[in-house]
Amino acid sequence: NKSKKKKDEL
Amino acid sequence: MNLFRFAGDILHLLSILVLLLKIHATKSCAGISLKTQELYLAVFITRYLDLFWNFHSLYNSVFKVVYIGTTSMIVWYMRRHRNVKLTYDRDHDTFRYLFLVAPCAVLSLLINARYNLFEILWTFSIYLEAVAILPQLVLLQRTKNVDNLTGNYVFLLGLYRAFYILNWVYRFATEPGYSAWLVWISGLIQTGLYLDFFYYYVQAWKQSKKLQLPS
Repeated sequence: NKSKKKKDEL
Repeated sequence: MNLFRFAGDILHLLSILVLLLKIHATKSCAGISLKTQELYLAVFITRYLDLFWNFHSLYNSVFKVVYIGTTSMIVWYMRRHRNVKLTYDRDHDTFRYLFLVAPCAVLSLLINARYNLFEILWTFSIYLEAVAILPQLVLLQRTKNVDNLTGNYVFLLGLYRAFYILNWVYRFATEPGYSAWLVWISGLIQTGLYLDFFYYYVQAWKQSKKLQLPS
């Protein structure tokens, strides 16, 4: 899931 | 998670703690921009709205709560604490919120990954974080003689951003399919804003002199 991945940073 | 990312997060936390401790210990917020602190609070709240339903890791959740909590405390000190609020440099901290918030809001409506409320708020927070330091940098320039803790605060913040760039380079090289253009470009702009400050900070450090910014 691309959008989930980009939100793994703070 | 890699070491660059971890170092970035720790430096970010450290920068906030340095500021909070300075305010708490000296009961003074001289030289600190309330505008920047409130913009950061807006950044954290709009970005971490997903705290309750988008669980990623305990690490992330703890940092999100700590960032919102500590920045709220700084804003509380500057606005409400009976001694601290008297030291706030209101006359020099005159940067207009609207100059930063409005363009970021428009840009997040125009350029985002998906058109829904939370995605747009998240994108807005990315854009706003990139420029939220500007009122602080302007205030530093006006104050001329920058005290050590304020200088260290801005330096640590800039260092945090530099480590995030290293983290992206590392991730790009090691994670197949990893890309995040929106975050990268905003991050590069954000880090770029610190370059001028970094130059004077390092000069002052090398000559072991007090940090002074040219007007």
